[in-house]
This record gives sequence, C-alpha cells and structure tokens, in this order.
Amino acid sequence: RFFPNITAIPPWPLPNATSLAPWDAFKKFAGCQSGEKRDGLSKLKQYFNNFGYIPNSPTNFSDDFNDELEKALKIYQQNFNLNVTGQLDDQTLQQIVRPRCGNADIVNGTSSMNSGKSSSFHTTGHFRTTAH
Amino acid sequence: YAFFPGRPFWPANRRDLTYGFLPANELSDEVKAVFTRAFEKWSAVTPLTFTQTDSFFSADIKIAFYSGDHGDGEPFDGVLGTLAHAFSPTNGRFHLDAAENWVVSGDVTTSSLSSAVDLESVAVHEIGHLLGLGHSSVEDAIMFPTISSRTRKVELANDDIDGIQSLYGSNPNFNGSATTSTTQERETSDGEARY
Repeated sequence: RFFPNITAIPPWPLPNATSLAPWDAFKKFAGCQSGEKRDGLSKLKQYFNNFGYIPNSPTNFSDDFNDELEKALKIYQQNFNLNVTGQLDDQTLQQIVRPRCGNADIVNGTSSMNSGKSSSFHTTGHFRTTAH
Repeated sequence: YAFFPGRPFWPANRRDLTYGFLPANELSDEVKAVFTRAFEKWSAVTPLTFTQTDSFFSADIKIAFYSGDHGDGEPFDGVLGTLAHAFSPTNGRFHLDAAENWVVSGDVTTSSLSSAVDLESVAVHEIGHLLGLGHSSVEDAIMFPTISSRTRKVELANDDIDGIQSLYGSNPNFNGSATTSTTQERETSDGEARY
C-alpha cells in the first residue's frame, strides 16, 4: 500500500492498524531474566537467530531463558548502545520491537555492527571510558 | 560503520549502476521517484552513478515489493516488524515488504496512522547494503538497523559517509560535510523525542 502523501491516509484507523505488529508480543517479557521460563520465549530466540545473535539450532528453540539467550542479549545490548544487563529491560524491549531492516546484524558469527569495539566488553560488564 | 564479511563492493568497472523495478509491482512514477532520490544520497558522496532502467532483469539492482514468503528464505512478516532487506554486492536484489503502509511524500511524522513507514528512509538504508555497508551501532547513522514508524531519516551521517567512501572513494564534487540527522529531523514516537 502506497500513500502518495500524508493527507491520503484516511483519518480513521485502517483495520490492520489495530493488529499487533509481529514483535509486540515480546513486550510481555519485560523484566525476564536468566533462569526463567516463559511461554513464547522461543519466538524471541528465533528473532535473535534471524538477526545473527543465536546460531541455528538443530532442534526447536525452548522457552527457557538460558545462557544462549543471555549471551545473545548482551551482544544485542552492546550493538545498540544499551545497558548491557543481560536482562529484558524496558529499553532493550523497546529497541527489539521497533521496525527494522531484515538484514542480520551479525554475519558468520562476527558482530559487524561493532567492528573495532572491544568484544571483551560484555565479559566484564563494565564500561571503559576515556576522558577527552 | 561496518562491512559484510569479505568486504564485497562493486568493482571499478561497474560503477555506473542501473536499477529496475519488478514490472508486476506496477509502481507509479511518484513511487519510483522516491528511489531516485534515495540513490542520489549515495551518488552525491561517491563516484557511483545510478540510472533507472525499464529492463528489470538486466538491471544491476532489482527492486521488488513482496508479501510474506517470496523465495529467498527471508519471508516478510506483515505490517511493521521486518520492513525490507537487500543483498550485498554484486547481487543487487532489494526487497521491500508490500504489506507495509508506505508513505511516499509528505511529513510522515504527523501521520494519523501509527504504522506509517517512510519509504525513502528505508530505501536509503537498503541501498547502503546494496553498496556493501553492514549495520552500524551509530544511532544517527542511516545504517542503524531499526527505525520507528512515523519517522523520517534520509540524510547520510558522517558514519555512513566514512564507510561508503572507504569502499569507493569520494565524489569529486562532495564538499565533505554531512548534515547529521540530528539537525534535520527528530525521531518522535509516542510523543517522546528519541534523538
């Protein structure tokens, strides 16, 4: 659907305007952290698999918030300049559900978004800053 | 800025690129003009040129709107979510989700539709991929992966320009300044300014 200009969009909500965007369901995971099990977490793992954060799995993804998901989350938070908490905090979820390009952020296992930034960051969990 | 693995780019003997549209999409000239403007963002800062052609199948860059599964293993997902994707050089395929509410002109930020997406903003981003750029962590860069609905972001940031010029060099007429998007547009969503 193309709208030649903004006035062409009818003022009344189009039927699909009320349909959930594909990732809105992730908002219910607010506060979720490692060790928990939540219905639908497997879909979030699929999301991270799509964008290169979790490698392909020989079996279906589980609903467990496991180490794999936590590690993916930390890399995602680093790529998107978020606090690297490893948890599904509000800011991280806001970014996850935002519309985006379908290309992966991580290709062949290397995070191309942050080339040049220290990958050891997420192991220490601390920011290193230099005064300018 | 970042590149695809192996740093693919268009070779020196293929810098005058052509682009075509899937005939089945039957796009209006106004919609095609959005892509012309988007290509100009990149040609302004590099030696690359882009010329529209009516011959989709022989074009270097093939632009098509599809819905759902369209055969490349990356199905689209309806309104919002994944908006588009594009392949690295010299593949040239550029796919957009036909299910989106694309806004072709006017101020998308004042749209009454919460799922309105600015076509030119997405086009400028995907062309960066077609030329060899990966996603960037720099939030005001065009190559930052996410964009809120009702947002316009079409000017290349310095990060984008540095990246593309390290692949292709500069356009002799480029005077070396970029209007970073923080001076031109502000991303607003749910009333909250995000820049």
